[in-house]
Amino acid sequence: LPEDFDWRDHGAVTGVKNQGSCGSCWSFSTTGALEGANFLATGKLVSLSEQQLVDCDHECDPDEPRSCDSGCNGGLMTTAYEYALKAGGLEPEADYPYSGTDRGTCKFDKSKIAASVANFSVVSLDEEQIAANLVKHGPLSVGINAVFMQTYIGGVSCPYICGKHLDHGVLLVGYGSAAYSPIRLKDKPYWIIKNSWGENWGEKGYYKICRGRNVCGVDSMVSTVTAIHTKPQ
Amino acid sequence: SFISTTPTNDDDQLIRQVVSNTPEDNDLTSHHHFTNFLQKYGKSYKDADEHAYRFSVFTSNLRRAKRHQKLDPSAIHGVTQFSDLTPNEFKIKHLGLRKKVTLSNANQAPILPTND
Repeated sequence: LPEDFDWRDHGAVTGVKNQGSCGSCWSFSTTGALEGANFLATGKLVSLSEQQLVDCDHECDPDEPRSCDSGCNGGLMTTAYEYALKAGGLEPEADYPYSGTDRGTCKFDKSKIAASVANFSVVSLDEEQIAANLVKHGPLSVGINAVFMQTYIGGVSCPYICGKHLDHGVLLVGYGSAAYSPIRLKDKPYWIIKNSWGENWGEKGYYKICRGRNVCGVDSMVSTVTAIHTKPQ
Repeated sequence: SFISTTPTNDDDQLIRQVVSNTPEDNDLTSHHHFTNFLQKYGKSYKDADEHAYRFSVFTSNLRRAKRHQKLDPSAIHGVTQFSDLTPNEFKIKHLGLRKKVTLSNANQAPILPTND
């Protein structure tokens, strides 16, 4: 594995988006992973539609039938992949733009599909496996406990104590081998995470969190997706 | 021996605040930060009551940012666009990952080699 890796340097990551006042982080995490997978499959980076997921994805968890993807009220990336697999794929952002509300009806047009899911899977808690899957398959969807993110401005977040309860969906796009930690007096490796709160939040929309001990549960819900190339019909 | 007169980062860590830190001072500082926050993020509230309430939430979040800074010293914590939201409002409006105990129903990714 390379010591440092960042999918932004390889053209697989779209610009930072903003979910607004809507609990749709799960849809941004899903599109981010599929945008990367589609880039690897086709060589083209296409921004994909979160609104399609918000409006049309009501997929439920087979283990918990009352737990379903529900627009601004929340969702889960793996069930969103399942939706995308069943629906045939996702439209481009340009054809189905984000509105930040879930009060609209589903306007999915199958003829405009820009990316389709070939397969998806969950990655084990092992950080080396997470890094290997990141490098091989593209950006990964991850869940995180966002308690420290409300006040985050920059640097490598490495809280002494952070809950493992996951409440936010984000996109893992890379990792770094070392960033200086003045208190701990040593260099610390970190994950690079793309968030969906706009470029004015964090480090131009990105969050750095230290690697090594599943801080804020960042290693515990990781999923990867692969895409197939689809031409508009 | 030689004593440097130039302050360094190490020196900064040894400097202790000796000016007063009374509630009045804190209140003035909070008002100053809140005014900057409103300007920076273009925020306004429907009436004076809402403004007062949001100021109280903002003050509470300033204290929270200080706590986060102590718990998370390698990051920078402070005022963000979410500083006028309670943790519950923040959760409802800007989070949204559904609770999931396990991911057992999804395929497990095959183990990849990591030594080359």
